[in-house]
Amino acid sequence: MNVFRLAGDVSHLVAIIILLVKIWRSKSCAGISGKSQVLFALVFTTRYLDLFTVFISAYNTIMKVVFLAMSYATVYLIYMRFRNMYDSENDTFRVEFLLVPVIGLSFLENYAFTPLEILWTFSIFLEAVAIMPQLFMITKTGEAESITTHYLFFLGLYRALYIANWVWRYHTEEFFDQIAVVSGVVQTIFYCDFFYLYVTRVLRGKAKMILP
Amino acid sequence: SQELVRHDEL
Repeated sequence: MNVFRLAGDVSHLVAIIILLVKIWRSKSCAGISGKSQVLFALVFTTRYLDLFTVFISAYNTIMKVVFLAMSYATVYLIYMRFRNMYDSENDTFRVEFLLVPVIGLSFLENYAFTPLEILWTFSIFLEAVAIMPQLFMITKTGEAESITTHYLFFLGLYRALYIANWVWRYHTEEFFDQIAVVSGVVQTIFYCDFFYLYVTRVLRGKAKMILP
Repeated sequence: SQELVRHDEL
């Protein structure tokens, strides 16, 4: 465990908590892509099947269980509890365009052709693109509430810190995970445009982020 | 090993 990894995990946790608390407090999921949240729940489910096969540490187990529970809670709030506030008209990204290539790639490029390894690879590839329905929704409506942008900021920060973690691990442990690093870098690129807007608009005190 | 590291990262 290095400082980048820990900070990355904390950012990830903060992002998910921000979203959950926002939905709970405002009793609304307006502007939130339910599709992205379902994809994230699928990411955690397929990746953390290793909870049943290997024990790494108490930290590892607790964080995995917390991520799983919170992602399912978010999906529950959007599609069940506050479903009448769910903005389905603007959440129109076609997820099959993500799922089909991601499923195909995880069968082609993996560390071992076993169900658990294919599912692990699937989760890594899917996480790289899971935010696209949310970014698509913001582009479509042309705006995002600042709290939604804080969520996206911490999610992007988590990805950036994981890259720093891999650079650190490469130099100190000679660890290099090709699948995770390549898709992690791709994923981080999706946030760059958003980061620019976040710094130039939201951090200058705008209540909403309006796209140019 | 490399595999354990993968399962260690979240």
